[in-house]
Amino acid sequence: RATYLAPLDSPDPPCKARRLYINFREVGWHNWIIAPRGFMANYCQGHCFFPTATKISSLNHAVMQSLMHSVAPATTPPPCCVPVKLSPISVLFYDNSDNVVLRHYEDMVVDECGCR
Amino acid sequence: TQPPSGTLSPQASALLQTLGLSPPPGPPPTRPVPSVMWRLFRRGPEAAETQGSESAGPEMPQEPQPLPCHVEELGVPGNIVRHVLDGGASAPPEPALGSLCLEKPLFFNLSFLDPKEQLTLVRLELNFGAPGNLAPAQDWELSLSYAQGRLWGQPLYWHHREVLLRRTVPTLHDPLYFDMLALGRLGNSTFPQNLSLVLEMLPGRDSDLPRGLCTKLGHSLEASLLVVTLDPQLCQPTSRKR
Repeated sequence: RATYLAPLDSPDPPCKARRLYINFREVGWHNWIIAPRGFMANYCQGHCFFPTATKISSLNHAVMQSLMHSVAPATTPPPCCVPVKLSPISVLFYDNSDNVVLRHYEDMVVDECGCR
Repeated sequence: TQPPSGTLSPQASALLQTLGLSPPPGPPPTRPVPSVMWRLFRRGPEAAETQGSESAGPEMPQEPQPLPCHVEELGVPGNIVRHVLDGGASAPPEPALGSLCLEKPLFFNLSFLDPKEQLTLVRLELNFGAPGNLAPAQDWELSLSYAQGRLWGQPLYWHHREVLLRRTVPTLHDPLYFDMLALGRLGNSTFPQNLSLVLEMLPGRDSDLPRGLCTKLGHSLEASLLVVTLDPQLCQPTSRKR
């Protein structure tokens, strides 16, 4: 039986999606990217300690790893907090041949995070 | 970011290459964005400006997604759409002879296509703009030829010239569209990286059009290609089951 649960004083909040806006002006691409001006890409951050890993989208392996981490933290790291569900966006831009290009990109927006 | 010299750092180049982006090296482009490209963008998988802005968490509302890697408006598979202008647009139309009203070479540089991209649509658009509205509402005989081996200094003389289509069009008031992949000569072979075409037009009836009108038509003609390709590497299955 695991007696060691999530540390109450953990500096990391549980694994979840955080807001991240990719601003094309800030990265200097605004002169040739027509649209969008940016997009909400988000990112994953937080701990995957036991029992957090059981409450969000996690692989069975990650649940067991989090359990093992709770009893042997020195030898077993916790699972990683990563994107598990993403969605696409399209980008309209000029290329170096003066064409207007619309390109579809998969996996650009983090919709959901989980432990892996 | 781009250094002042206009050259990209190796890291920036690698990043752009990964995303399949090749930004213009010079000042910001001023070419207007064609309405079809705006329309396709707005019908894309998201309204990107607002996507994910409601909340960043597992409670995000799910909206119905369009078919992946499919350009719904054009009815073809694809994940890259390019609008390519006629490279010879600045050249004045050649003075036509006889009953011909217009004879104009069209050049399209498609060398940017990556070998791994599969062509699914090459649509030629001919738009005669405002002067087209001045043209008499009558039938026009239009022919499009594929040309190879242009003779130096002779814009309308070629080693090889082959008629791809002849068509009667009822009016020039609306844009004309031609599916180039449906034309046997181009659709059945590797599509040329440099596409040279010759457009010929003559009035369908025995009308004595003033030469000035033909010249106006030639100057107002805007030819472009809408090229749709499918890059399978950009189109992965959304979920994998073991």
